[in-house]
Amino acid sequence: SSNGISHDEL
Amino acid sequence: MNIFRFAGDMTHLISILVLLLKIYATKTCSGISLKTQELYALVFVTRYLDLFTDFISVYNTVMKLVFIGSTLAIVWCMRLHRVVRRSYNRELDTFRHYFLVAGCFALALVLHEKFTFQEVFWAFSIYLEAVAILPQLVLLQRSGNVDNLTGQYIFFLGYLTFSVLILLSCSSQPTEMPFWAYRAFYILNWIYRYFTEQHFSRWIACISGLIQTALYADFFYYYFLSWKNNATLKLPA
Repeated sequence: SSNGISHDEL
Repeated sequence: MNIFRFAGDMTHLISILVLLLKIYATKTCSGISLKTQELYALVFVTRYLDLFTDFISVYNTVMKLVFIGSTLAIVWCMRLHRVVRRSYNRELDTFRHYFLVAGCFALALVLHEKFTFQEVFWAFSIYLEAVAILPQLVLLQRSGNVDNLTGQYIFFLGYLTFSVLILLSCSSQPTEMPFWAYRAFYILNWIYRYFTEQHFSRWIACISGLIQTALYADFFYYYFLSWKNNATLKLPA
C-alpha cells in the first residue's frame, strides 16, 4: 500500500 | 482469507448489529457504556484510514464501511436519540477513557510497524481495541447485574477461553449453540497464517489480541457461572 504495509485484516 | 477470519468478521459484525438492533428496537441503552462505544468508533475510524487509499477487496471495503457506520450509529443513538439517551446510565459510566486513548497513542508512538501517520494510527487502534471494553466492564460491575442482551453482546465479542467451554457445556442443547467468539477466530487465523505464510508476522495484533482475551476471560467466567446457575450475573465489586 502507500506506505509499504497493507493490512488486509479488518 | 481463511475460514477463521471470515467467521471472526461475521461474529464481530453480528455482535455490533445485535447491539444496534437492541438499542433501536427497545429504545433503551441501560447497562451499555457509551464510552466503550465511543472507543470502538475511534478504533474503526483510526484503523481504516486506508479506506480510500488502499483497495483490497469489495468485501474488505464494504465491511469497513459497515463497521464504521454501525458503531457511529450506536454512538449517535446513545448521545442524541431523544428517547434512547434518557436511559443512558450517565452517573455509572464514569470511566475516564481519555487516559486509555492517551496511553494507547503514546504506546503507538513507540511501538509500531513503521513510523508513518497511517501505521501509528493503525497500531493505536489495535491497542485501543484491546482496552476499549474496560468502561463497559466497570459499568457492569457498578450496575451489578447484566441485562440479557448486554451480556450477550459482550459474549458475542468474547474470546476463545470461555466460548469453547460454554460451547462444550451447551452442546447438549444445540439450539443454544452460541455464536462463536470473534477474537477467538482471529487468534486461530493468526496461528493458521503463521504456519501457512512465510512472512506473516503481526506481533502487534497478536499480543494485543491476547491481552484483549485476558480482559474478557474474567467476565466470561462470571457470565458462564451465572448462565450455568441460571442466576443473574453478579460481578465481584
